Formats: sequence, structure tokens, C-alpha cells
Amino acid sequence: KDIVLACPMNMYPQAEPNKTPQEIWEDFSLSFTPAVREVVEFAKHIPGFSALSENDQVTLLKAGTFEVLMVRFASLFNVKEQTVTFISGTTYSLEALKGMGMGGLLDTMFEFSEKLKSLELTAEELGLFTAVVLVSADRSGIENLNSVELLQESLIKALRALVSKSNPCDASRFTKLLLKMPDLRTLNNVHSEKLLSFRID
Amino acid sequence: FSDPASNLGLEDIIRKALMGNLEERPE
Repeated sequence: KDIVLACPMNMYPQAEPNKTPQEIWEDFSLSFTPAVREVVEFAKHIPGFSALSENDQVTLLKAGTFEVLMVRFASLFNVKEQTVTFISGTTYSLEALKGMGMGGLLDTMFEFSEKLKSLELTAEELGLFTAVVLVSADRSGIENLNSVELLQESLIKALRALVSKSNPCDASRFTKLLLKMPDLRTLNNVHSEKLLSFRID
Repeated sequence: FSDPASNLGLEDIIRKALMGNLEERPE
């Protein structure tokens, strides 16, 4: 049977039929590894992140990588054209991906991308927002909660100042941006369930 | 299979990428 991994971090949504599930999984792992490494590099450049304990750095990255990638690659979801571009550079219509059996999660990803795009964030705002997403003190397994909370607070403060400065007339913009965080958390959970079901299958 | 992130090998990739930084750090 055909195995479909319609994640834009994959090279192609449909796996080669002659490959075993293990080989498909390994190919997928190879295709998203560079993006994960970039998230780690990004984290290292967040002031204060490297001062956290190594275990807390790993915990935050493990829990938040999907959310960071979702923000970073939101532009792969073309809302107007209803297409998704995979890292191979090939573009697929949402309809075609749905035809392969992908549905709910992709719809939610499109919705998120559209909402994020509507905020028209600058590159600087997007970077700082991504840092706030990554340094979330409520991830399970944090050892030194106080350090992570302090870093998160300082990042949120900096984001608030930046957003207010770039658009002083729109006080709700910062709130709208912070409200994207629970959306990302929901997407992360649904995505995890999807991965889990693939592994069980 | 209770932890999708571990199943993806994510922790291994993350730890190696973080350690890369430590290796590059000057003595």
C-alpha cells in the first residue's frame, strides 16, 4: 500500500512503493534534518539560550522545533493558490494532497499560515516571535523553570516593544500575535498524533 | 511510541547540533 507523508519537510508526499516503511522513515529523517539543525543554530543565537542547562535547551528544542518550523515555513503554504511547496521545490495542490488522504492537519496549517501572513510581520518581528515560541516555560520536563521563565519574559518584553514601535497605532497587533501561540500548540499536538499513527502503522 | 519527537530521532539531531557549538567554542 502507498505510504503518504505529506509534510513539506519531506521531499515528496508519496513514498516510492518499493521502499520499506523503515527506509521511508529514514529518507524522511534525512530530508528534515537540515531544517532541524537550522532551528538549533537559531536557538543558539537567542541571547541567554545557551546559558540554560543543556537538558533544558534540549527539552525546549524537542518540544518546540515543529512550531518553529511551522512559523518559518508558513510561506510554503500558498493560501491564495491553495498549494504546498515541498523542500524538493515541487508544488502540490491542496486538492491533490487531500486526494492522497491528507486532510484536517493541512487545512489547519493553511489557516495558521493565512492568519500569520495577515499580521504582516517584519523579518525582525518574526524572528523574535519565533524565539518566544521556542522559549516556552510551560513545556513538560523543564528542570530550571525559573531560568526559562526569566528568559521567556525578557523575550516577550522585547517583542512587545518591537511590535509597538513598528505599528504604534495598532495596539491589538501584539495580542493577536501572542494568540498565535495556542494555535501553534494545537497544531503541534495534531502533528504529533499524526506521526504517532504513522509509526504505529 | 509515546514520544513522537524521540521516534523522529529529533533528540539525537538536536544534541549533536548543540554539541557542535561546544566543539567550536575556543579553549
